[in-house]
Amino acid sequence: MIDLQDVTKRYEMGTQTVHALRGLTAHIDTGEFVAIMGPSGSGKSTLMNIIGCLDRPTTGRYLLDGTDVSTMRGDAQAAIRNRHVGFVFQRFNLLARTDARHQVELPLVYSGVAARERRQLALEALKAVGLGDRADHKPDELSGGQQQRVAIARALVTSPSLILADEPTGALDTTTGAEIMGIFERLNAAGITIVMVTHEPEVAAHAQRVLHIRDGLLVADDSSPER
Amino acid sequence: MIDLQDVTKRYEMGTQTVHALRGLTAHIDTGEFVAIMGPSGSGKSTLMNIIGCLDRPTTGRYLLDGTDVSTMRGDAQAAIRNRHVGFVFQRFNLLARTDARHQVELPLVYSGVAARERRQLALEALKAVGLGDRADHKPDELSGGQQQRVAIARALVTSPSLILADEPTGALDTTTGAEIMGIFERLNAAGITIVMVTHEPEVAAHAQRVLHIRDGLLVADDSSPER
Ligand SMILES: Nc1ncnc2c1ncn2[C@@H]1O[C@H](COP(=O)(O)OP(=O)(O)OP(=O)(O)O)[C@@H](O)[C@H]1O
Ligand SMILES: Nc1ncnc2c1ncn2[C@@H]1O[C@H](COP(=O)(O)OP(=O)(O)OP(=O)(O)O)[C@@H](O)[C@H]1O
Ligand SMILES: [Mg+2]
Ligand SMILES: [Mg+2]
Repeated sequence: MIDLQDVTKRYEMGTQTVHALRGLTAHIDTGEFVAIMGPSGSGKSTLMNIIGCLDRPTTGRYLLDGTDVSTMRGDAQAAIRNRHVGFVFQRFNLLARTDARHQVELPLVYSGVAARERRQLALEALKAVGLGDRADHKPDELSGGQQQRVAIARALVTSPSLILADEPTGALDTTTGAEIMGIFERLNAAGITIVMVTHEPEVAAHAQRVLHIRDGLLVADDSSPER
Repeated sequence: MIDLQDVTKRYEMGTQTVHALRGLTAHIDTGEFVAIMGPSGSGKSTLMNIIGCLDRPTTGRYLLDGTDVSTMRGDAQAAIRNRHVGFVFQRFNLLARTDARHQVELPLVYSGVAARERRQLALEALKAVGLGDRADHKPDELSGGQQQRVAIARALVTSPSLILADEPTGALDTTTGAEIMGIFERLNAAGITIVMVTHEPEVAAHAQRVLHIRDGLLVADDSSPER
């Protein structure tokens, strides 16, 4: 499903160049549950943005379900993204003045879902992450972990076939994090592909495979049989 | 140094009231290294904001070094904060268009430090958190963990006597997180008081004492001798 071929990403900053990805090749099949680990600044979020069609490689190719998206136009990329991908951003990326229910409804608005059904799906998604009683709270009326859970509910509400989650339990206590992992495992068992960045080994243990990134390169691909 | 007496915090939200803190009493001495743990939404950040004079209790008292700050005016609170407290916010709270060096210089600007000395102190603080080569990067040119480290450097640059850190390693891989904990331990050994929220037991293990919060109440105060 996800086919990255010698992908690089450079940022030109006046006098210096930052090489965020230095030639990464990886293949992820439909239905896999993959974790990505690596040091701070090693290129994990950059890689996630490319996989999620939010950014393009500088060189190399990225095929999503056989289609070369690395050279696609922005609107074509957006269409693919809205229909198939649920993205949990590392910094949550919520709208500042919008309450939880409307944040979660947003992907359904883009998909043209009617208001009554949107509201029901959004409230169900919020209940699933333990926020049924916070639907009318805006981000500054929510704790850090509650904001993260709103972002997770938003990523799930369209029933995407691919979930990209960048540190989905970073702001959550161990118990709440385990509940979110339970949701991901259930979705993966139903056939949904999950790619998840985490720095916590206990969270990565829920995946079947771990890609280790360091300095923009893939340094290990670990599918230990006990997973 | 920190004396909280039956502190409550309520948020009135039209039809319902959220009881974020329900009567919390705790004493922290100068020079202690205390961790605060608890489920998502249990009141940890609310408590940290009150300790850091960014917010006031609804009822109860808060004495900082013997002074009742719970009824102080905003400008008096700000003066105390700027002189004595370094705050690492859960959501980092960086300025959107400002590069790392100027973010870290900001508390020194408020303290009236001259430009040349500000630059030097800011660059030293960035080096200490491993970001010496990222001084000219703006937040959207930094990884999540790098943004968090800029926030940490900013909290340390005025050599405060009290550090309040809300999930200071939340966005950091294990190795980088351990380096930050090394910095905190060194500062604490030099007499600085540290209060730190974390949901990771390995991070809490660096503190001498753990306050456990649940539903706005203190449910355990743990100073196990092996710490
Ligand atoms: N401005 C506000 N208005 C209404 N409710 C609020 C407001 N700020 C916080 N809350 C609520 O108060 C409770 C405590 O929030 P707080 O941010 O202190 O939790 P926390 O322990 O830091 O959680 P986390 O681990 O998720 O960061 C939460 O249930 C939250 O929804
Ligand atoms: N827009 C940009 N301009 C310049 N450099 C950038 C930009 N975005 C990211 N970088 C740099 O690229 C490198 C990789 O960043 P990335 O966000 O992918 O790291 P990461 O592995 O997600 O880190 P973390 O674990 O801290 O979130 C970092 O060194 C960062 O400073
Ligand atoms: Mg990242
Ligand atoms: Mg919090």
